[in-house]
Formats: sequence, C-alpha cells, structure tokens
Amino acid sequence: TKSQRSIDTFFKRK
Amino acid sequence: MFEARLVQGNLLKKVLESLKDLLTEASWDCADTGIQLQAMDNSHVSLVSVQLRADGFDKFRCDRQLSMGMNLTSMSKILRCAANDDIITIKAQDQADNVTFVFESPNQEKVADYEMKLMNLDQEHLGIPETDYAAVIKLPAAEFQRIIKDLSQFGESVVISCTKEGVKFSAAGDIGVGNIKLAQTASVDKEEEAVTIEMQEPVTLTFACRYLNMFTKATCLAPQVTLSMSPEVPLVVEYKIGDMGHVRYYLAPKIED
Repeated sequence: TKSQRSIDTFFKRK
Repeated sequence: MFEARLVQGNLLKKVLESLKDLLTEASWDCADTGIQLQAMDNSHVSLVSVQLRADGFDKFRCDRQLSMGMNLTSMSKILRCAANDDIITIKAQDQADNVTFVFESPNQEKVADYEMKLMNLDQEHLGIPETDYAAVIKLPAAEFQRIIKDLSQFGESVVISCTKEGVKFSAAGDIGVGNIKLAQTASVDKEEEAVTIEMQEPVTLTFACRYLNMFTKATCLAPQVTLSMSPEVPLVVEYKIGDMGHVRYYLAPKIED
C-alpha cells in the first residue's frame, strides 16, 4: 500500500 | 502604511475562493515588491504559495514590510460582499491590529468598507527548492477539474503517469478502475484549449484526490493549469492570476511503504 508523505519532509523550514 | 488598490477586484475574490477550503488562516506578507502568502494545510500534506506582484495593482504603497495574519474564512466572507466589477482596496496602518477592505462600484456611487481584526500567526515558511521538473503538463483548467472530479468517484488516489505519448490519470477502488488518457494536442485554434507536455523523462506518481479536488477550486482564476512532476517530489499545480501572479499548490506524493 502507498502511504501519504508530509510536505514538510520535502521542504525544509527556513 | 500599506495600501493596495486593484481595479480588477474579482481576481482577489477568486484567490480567496481558491484558498478557503484548504487553509483556515494564513499570513499575507506585504513588501514593496507585492503581496505573498505561503501556508501548509492543517494536515501538512500540501502547501499553497500565492504571489501578487505590486505592478499588477493600480496603486501599491508599502512603507514597511508587513505581515497580516488573517482568518481566511472571515476574509472570504468579507470579499463576498464585493461585486464582481468592484474596485478593491486593502489598507492597513503599520503595526496595525486590523485591516480595512474598501469596495467601490465602477461608477463610484457605492463605496463599502469592512474592517477585520488581524491575528498573530507565527507561521514559519518553508524553503521550496528550484526544481527542473521531469514533466511539465499544461492543459485546460476545466478539463483537469473534470478529470479529478470523475476519477475521485473510483478511489481516494489518482495515479498520474506521463510518457511521451501523453498523460494518463487513473483511479481504482471498489466499483472498478477508471483511466483517462490525454494526448498532446496537435494544433488548436485557441491556445487555452491545448494540452502540451514537456518531458525530460517519464514519471508516474500517486496523489490523494481530496487535495487535488481542493486545488481545482482555483479553476475560476485561469483558463489553463500547469502540472509539474518529478519522481519522489511534490506535484506542483499552478494557476496564473491574470498577469500579476499565481497560486501554486504543492502536494506530497503517496509513496510505497
């Protein structure tokens, strides 16, 4: 099954 | 003080319609270059980035950088009080704790002003890396909205697969499987109806329909939508705001466990 990733695992906090 | 006047006020009305289902509150960051907004939805699965350039306004004054935290549901209610052909002006004093929206009818016979309290939102911003996408698909916005609406009935995820033949949208669930294939249009009389694909390499990714459906609320903004994809990175769904900016939605993919 595919699990939903979070957007903040791709874009780093500034 | 801050003051921005937009004769084509309905653009701002449509921007709020594009955001209000996804975000409950966000900060509008104002500078002399224009107005920007960046926020994640509450589940941190998607990110929205809005840009409205200063030169797109008929009058734009921003003496000091200003960040206005707003409840977007309230802002949307206020903007619904503006007529489609109203001129909209946003005003705020520096260090203000409220913002004023002024709606003027084209013949200046009716002027309405609404004052809304601002919120203190300590929203951190995310860095979005410049990406050279494997595939960039441009298609009619209404077409994309229809595809997502139709396939959402079949499952909670849509697989978007881009090859040199074209782009395929698929969904599967209890009632069955749906596939929609779009080929690049050869020649169209109207640019806005074209489907164009720029592909460096084939790419296939899976996304949640729930967010794609919310993104297509921006269909009212622009005749076309651009989808940018690369393996294992968020999808970008972009709608232009006239010639003054854009609404960009970023959606994290669903990845094999």
